[in-house]
Amino acid sequence: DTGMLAHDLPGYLREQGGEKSDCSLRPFPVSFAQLGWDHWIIAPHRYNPRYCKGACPRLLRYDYHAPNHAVVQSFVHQLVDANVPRPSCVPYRYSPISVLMIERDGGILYKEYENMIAESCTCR
Amino acid sequence: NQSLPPPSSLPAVPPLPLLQALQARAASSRGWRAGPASGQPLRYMLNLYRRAADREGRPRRGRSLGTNTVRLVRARSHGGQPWAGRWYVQPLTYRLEGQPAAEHLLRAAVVYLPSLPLAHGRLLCALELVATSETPGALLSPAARTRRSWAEVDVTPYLLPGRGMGSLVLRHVCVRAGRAVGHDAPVAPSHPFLLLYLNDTQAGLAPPAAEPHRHRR
Repeated sequence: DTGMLAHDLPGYLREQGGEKSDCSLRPFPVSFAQLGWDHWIIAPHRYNPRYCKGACPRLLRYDYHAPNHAVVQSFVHQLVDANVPRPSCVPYRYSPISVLMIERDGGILYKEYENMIAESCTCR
Repeated sequence: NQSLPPPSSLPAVPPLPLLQALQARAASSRGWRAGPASGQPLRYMLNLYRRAADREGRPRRGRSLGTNTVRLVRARSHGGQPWAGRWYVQPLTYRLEGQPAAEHLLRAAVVYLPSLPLAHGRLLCALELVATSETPGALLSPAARTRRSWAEVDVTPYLLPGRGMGSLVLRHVCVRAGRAVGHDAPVAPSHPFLLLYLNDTQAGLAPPAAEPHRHRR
C-alpha cells in the first residue's frame, strides 16, 4: 500500500538517520587466552574479529548489500505477519588472519585462516 | 691430534666403562654449551611470521610466502656421541607421517647454519642426505642464503609426493676450523629444521582434534 508508505515516509527517513541501534560493524578485541587457545597460539598478540549488531532498518538501504529476499522479508514483517522476523544483521565480507602456533610434537606452524575478521555487515 | 689421549698414557686407568662414564660426565660438567639458543626454530618462524603478517595478524599484500601454511618439523637425533676430534657427525630424522590430507606439499627445505663462530675459529657445517632404498646419498648444497646467515637447502625432490610421506634422514656434518685452544667446550650446533610449504585446501580453523588436549572452559 504505497499510500501508507508515502504517508509514513518521514518516520522511515528519521529511522534512516542511522539510529545507534542500526545494524553496523562493531569492534571486539579479544585475546587468544580469553578463547582458551593461548597454549598453542604464539602470534598475533592482538585479534579483533569485530561483529555485526543492530536492527535492520525497515527500508533497507542499498549499501547494506541486502538481497531482495531481505527486502521482501522486511515488508512481510511489517505489513503481513510480525511473527516473521525482520532480517538479521550479519557479517557480509570477511578477511583472513595469519596465526603462528605450536604443534603437539613441538613443531611450529604458520597458517592463514580465512574469514577470521568481519569487514562489513548486511541484513539477511 | 685433538682426540682424547689413549687410555694407555693415562695414570692407573680404571676399567674402561668407568673411564667412559667419567669422561662423559666430565664432558657434561664442562657444560656442553648448546649451539645458539635452542629457540632458534621459534625465532626463525617468528621472523617468517612478521614478514608475512602485520601486528593484527592480517596477511601482508603480495603474501611473501606464496602459500597459506608453513610447517616447521624439528629433527629427532639418534646415534651416539657426535663428536670425534674436530668432527661432528649427527644423524637426524624428520618424521613426516600424519600430515593432514588437506595440506598439499608445494616445497620443502632444510634450514641450517653453514658457519658458526666459536671462541677460537669457526664451525663449518654441511648436510648430507643419507642413502635409502629409494634414493642414493648426496651432499646437499644450499639453494639460497636467507636472512641472518641461515642457509636453505631444497629437499622437495626427496620427499615422496602426496600422502604417507615417510621420513627424511640426513646427516649434519661439521668440522671445527681454526686453532683449538686447550679444552674448548665443544659447541654442539643446533639441529637443522625442516620447513614444509603446504597449500591447505580447507579454510576452516584446525579441527579441535588438532588442538592439544585441553579441558574446555
